[in-house]
Formats: sequence, structure tokens, C-alpha cells
Amino acid sequence: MAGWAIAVHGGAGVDPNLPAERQEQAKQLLTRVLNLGIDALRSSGSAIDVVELVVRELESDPFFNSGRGSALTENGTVEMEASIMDGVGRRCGAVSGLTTVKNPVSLARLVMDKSPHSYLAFSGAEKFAKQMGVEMVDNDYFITQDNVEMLKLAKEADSIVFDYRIPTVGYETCGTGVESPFQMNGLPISIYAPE
Amino acid sequence: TVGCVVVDSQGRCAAATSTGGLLNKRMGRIGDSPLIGAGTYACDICAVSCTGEGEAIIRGTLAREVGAVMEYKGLGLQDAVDFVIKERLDDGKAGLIAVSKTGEVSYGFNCVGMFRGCATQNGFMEVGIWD
Repeated sequence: MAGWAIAVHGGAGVDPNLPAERQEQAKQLLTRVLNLGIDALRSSGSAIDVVELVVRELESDPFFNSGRGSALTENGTVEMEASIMDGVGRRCGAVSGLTTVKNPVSLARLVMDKSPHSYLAFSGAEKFAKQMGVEMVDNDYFITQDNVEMLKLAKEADSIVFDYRIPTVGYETCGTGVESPFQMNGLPISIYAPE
Repeated sequence: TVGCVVVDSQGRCAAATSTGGLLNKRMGRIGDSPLIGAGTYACDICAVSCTGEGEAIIRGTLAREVGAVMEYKGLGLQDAVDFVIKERLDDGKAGLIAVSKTGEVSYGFNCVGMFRGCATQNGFMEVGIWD
């Protein structure tokens, strides 16, 4: 029998000028959730339980773009989405357009386990969440001050941003003195800060 | 975006992905994360979670493609990840993590960096950001 293995990610696309302390914060969070998963696997946790456990932890920490700390829409609100898939039988569940569900990945798990469907979105997903009795919070819970500032800057730049965020300080000097010609959304990559 | 892939000691694979999507996105925009086969996929041979430019990940059905080339081309996990990152992303920027039922772990990305960590039962553990 092969041994267990686990991998986690917190987003792709990183500003090469990411401050050292932010790098260290990211590594500490990744190490913490990795160890959480390792402990669960050593305790004979199943793969599907471990991925839910680890992603819930990442959703609850505002550092990366999911759950609390999610990127903001054009209206300054949060709309989250998540999915989960069990290789055994290729069972799956997914949710989109969530605004009040504290842990979207767990609602995706309930769609997989407790509904005849594989994907619920927006009001239908929220209604299902209430029926399932999952923890729900105001949309404000997910919004961080950093993200409010970043949305303001993104609107000024007339840009959407994927797994990057615009830094709240130093914006005016970004893009200067950087050798990389890489651009995203028409802007130098150096203006974007990672999650 | 965040994600996790696991193969347990019984060889069962699973994947999960969660995200707030794009900053300043239009209301109602759906990205790759909830789309099974695009941002998330698991079967009896591997599990995959993707992150990055969702629209490119959707076009490339990136997560399922890893399983497909393992299944139909007979590639190993790392070769499958490398193939998909190189051949299926077009100009999109993205990354992914993957495990196989035989206990391998792998990742790949075509952008500057990806926040990631991985570990295996034989004691290997790595946390990194850059290439």
C-alpha cells in the first residue's frame, strides 16, 4: 500500500518584490495547515475529510483569498465559491455566489453528500445552507480593510485582479526600476502585491 | 484561492478548492474553482487543485487534463503536471497541486510564484513560494 501525501496552495502569481515578512507569514500559515493535514492523515483520516479540514482552516484565516479575506466584487461585497471532489466514485459538490456561508468548502461537501445535485449557486445555495444548518455570518465578516483599500485602487486603475492584490502603500512608485516586462491587465506586474 | 489535495494511506484521492475570485470582478462572475474538471478534480488515480487565471483554467479544463494524460498517455504525475502547464494554458497564468494514488506529490506553475506546501509519509516536506 502506498503512503499518504498532501499538498496545499494559497494562490498563484506572486510579486517578485513581496516583502520578506509577508513571505514569512505565508510560509507559516502554509506550514500550519500542512501540519494539520499531516496529523489528520496520521490519525487515519480519510482523504475527503482531510481536504475539507485543511481548506476550512485556510478559509478562516484572512491571509489568502478565500472565506474571510476574500477579494471584493465591483460592489465592494464578497461572493465566494468552492468545490470538493472525492476520487472514490468521482463524487463531487460545488457552490458559487455565496455571501453569508462561513465555510464554503463545507457547503460544497454537503451538496455532495446530502443533495442529489453536484452544483448549487447564489440564492439556491444560500437556501440550501440554511436548510443544512451551516454556520452563517454577515457579509461584513469576510471583508478586510486591506481589501477595501485594494478595491479602491483597482477601481482607480480600472482593472480586475486575479490572484494578486495591489499594495496599499508604495503604489505610486510601483513599476519603476523593475526589469521584468511582464504585464497583467495592462499594468506592470510590479504594481500587484500577492494575497 | 486556496486548495488542498490528498491521497490517504488507503490510496483514496480527494481535492478541494475555495476562493473569493477576482478583485473588482463583476457580480455573478464564476471562476474555475467551483467547476469540477477545471479548477478541481479527483478520480481513482490522482487529485488536482488549480489556482490563477480562472478563465484560462476553464478553457484548458486544467485539473481533469492532468488525470486524462495520466490515464490515456500513461504519464507519471510530475510529467502530467508539466505537460498540462506547458501545453494547456495557452497564454494564461496559473498553477496547480496534485497527488497520485501511489503517494506521489507534485506541483507546477507558469507564473512568478505560487504559495504552496507539500508533504509525504516518507518524511518529505516542503513549503515554498518561488520557482
